[in-house]
Amino acid sequence: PTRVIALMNQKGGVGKTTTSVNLAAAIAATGRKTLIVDLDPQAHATLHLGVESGELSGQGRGSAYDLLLDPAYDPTNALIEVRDNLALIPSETDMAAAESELGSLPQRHERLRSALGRLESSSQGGHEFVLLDCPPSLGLLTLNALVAAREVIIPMQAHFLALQGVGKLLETVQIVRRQLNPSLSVAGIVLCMHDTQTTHTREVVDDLEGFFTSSREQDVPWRFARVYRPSIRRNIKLAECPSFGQTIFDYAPWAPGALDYKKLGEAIVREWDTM
Amino acid sequence: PTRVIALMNQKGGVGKTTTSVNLAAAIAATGRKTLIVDLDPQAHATLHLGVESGELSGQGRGSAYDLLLDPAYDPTNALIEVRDNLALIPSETDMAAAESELGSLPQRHERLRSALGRLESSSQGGHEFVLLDCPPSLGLLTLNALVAAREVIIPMQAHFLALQGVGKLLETVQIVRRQLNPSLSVAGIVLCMHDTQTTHTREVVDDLEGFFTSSREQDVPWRFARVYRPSIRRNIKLAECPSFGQTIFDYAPWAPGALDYKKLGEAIVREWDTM
Ligand SMILES: Nc1ncnc2c1ncn2[C@@H]1O[C@H](COP(=O)(O)OP(=O)(O)OP(=O)(O)O)[C@@H](O)[C@H]1O
Ligand SMILES: Nc1ncnc2c1ncn2[C@@H]1O[C@H](COP(=O)(O)OP(=O)(O)OP(=O)(O)O)[C@@H](O)[C@H]1O
Ligand SMILES: [Mg+2]
Ligand SMILES: [Mg+2]
Repeated sequence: PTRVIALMNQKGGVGKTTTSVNLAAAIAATGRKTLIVDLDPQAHATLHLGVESGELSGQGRGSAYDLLLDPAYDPTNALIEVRDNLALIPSETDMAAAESELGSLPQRHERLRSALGRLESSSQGGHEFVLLDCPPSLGLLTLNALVAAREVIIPMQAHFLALQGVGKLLETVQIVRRQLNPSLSVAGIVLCMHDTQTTHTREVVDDLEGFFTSSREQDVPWRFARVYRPSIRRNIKLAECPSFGQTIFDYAPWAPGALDYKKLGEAIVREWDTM
Repeated sequence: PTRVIALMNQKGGVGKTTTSVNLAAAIAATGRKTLIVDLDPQAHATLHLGVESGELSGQGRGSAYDLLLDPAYDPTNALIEVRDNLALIPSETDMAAAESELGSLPQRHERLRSALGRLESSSQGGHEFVLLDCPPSLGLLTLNALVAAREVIIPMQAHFLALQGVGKLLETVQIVRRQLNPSLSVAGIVLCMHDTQTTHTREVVDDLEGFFTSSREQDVPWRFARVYRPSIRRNIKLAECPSFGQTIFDYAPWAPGALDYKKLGEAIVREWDTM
């Protein structure tokens, strides 16, 4: 079985890509076969891993865009082995057109799920963890992720203004669970760019944890959600390494950012082994 | 004359609202009559200033949404005096529908410009500075801001991944200047959540300044753009005060965040006085 996780938050700049890439790398480093799918036309996860999204078609390689557009596309043609145990399905800027091109076609929400199914039953499948890096929106690309995933992890900052978007996000997960993907649940929140020193962030974390605790008895997709530990501390190295096409483990394996994502990766794997 | 500035960046979470509110407050504190218009359906600037966007219609008050929807709306009905010398035209969540409601109506890009014109010629006009807080997108709300404004200020972080969005932003300004608003220019960049200690941010700043310098002889809207000083340092107080409906000057007037925005406000006013 595969743990398929959508890293989702409609707010921008909250740490989705930084988490998708470095958490996937941390999980791969524990020896588990991992796939990351870049679903953002900005192609930041692709860039972060050192892949030139503009050169893919010239090399006859595919992208997430091909998987969405062509229900019969061979997903192994979009697969790139980027590190030991870590594969990537890259994005490209043309994917910005996917939303309008898929328009109101039937099954437009299921293209990714079906492509991942074809991949996993191929000889290049067998991934134990699949992480889906979502764009900052609740549109068709994110919906494809929510239909393909079994769990949602929400990267966010423990700030007052960041709390304002969470309601709408959970409401979207609820709608998708009811209408398109009954097995979807919210696994939890990863706090990014976290400032451990201040009372403000502690209050926001208490708020979030209190909300999840009070949802435990309800039939909601976040009833077993938690705030993951460790939080990911602010660490400039995490903002530097994308410019070299490197993960934090390539770039600065002893930096606080590496230690935090390493521990988070181990927690996600341990949790999966007991599920 | 009025300095009308759009605080614009299609990327999310870069400091648009924090800058709109605290820069407007800093300018107001120098004694200049200032207006801030909240153009984001998230209504964060409105929240930041302690105004309940959900209660407006109950009080017979208007919002930016009314100005966009009704070309004859009395803009003074949407004006709230929030501090000395500082007025707000608030937002409301229903404004998310504006894009589809204005659809392809003629003059749909000019609703805000025309409303601000009516406001300034009314008895409640006379604002010397107007700051427009944009949503994280290049859609109709942001276009209304770009048509109403004479200048664009781009809040952003000095990070590699943040650089990736700047090209598209400038391209949009260029298109609007050619087709809709020939007097539009890019005044510059405000660096937010700035980490002064690291070489990475210095390199990104050098990149940006080098780009502007090399554009000085070209007929482009950013030919006289600069990176504003001071940069706004990361300061948790800036993330706390929105939860109390306060500006940084209400909340922590001696905090680094207050000092930085105060200096930036003075720089923007001084610059205007010499223009
Ligand atoms: N823990 C951290 N410490 C320092 N910088 C960070 C950290 N996490 C992310 N960043 C930086 O913050 C910025 C936003 O992060 P990121 O791109 O991961 O967010 P995102 O949610 O994927 O954004 P988008 O909505 O544009 O896809 C980037 O410049 C990134 O390098
Ligand atoms: N200098 C700073 N120091 C610390 N926190 C900051 C600073 N500037 C902004 N923040 C916080 O960072 C988050 C994003 O800032 P802000 O809401 O101003 O960005 P934005 O570009 O308006 O976002 P959006 O795209 O959602 O409108 C908020 O939680 C805000 O309180
Ligand atoms: Mg991203
Ligand atoms: Mg904002």
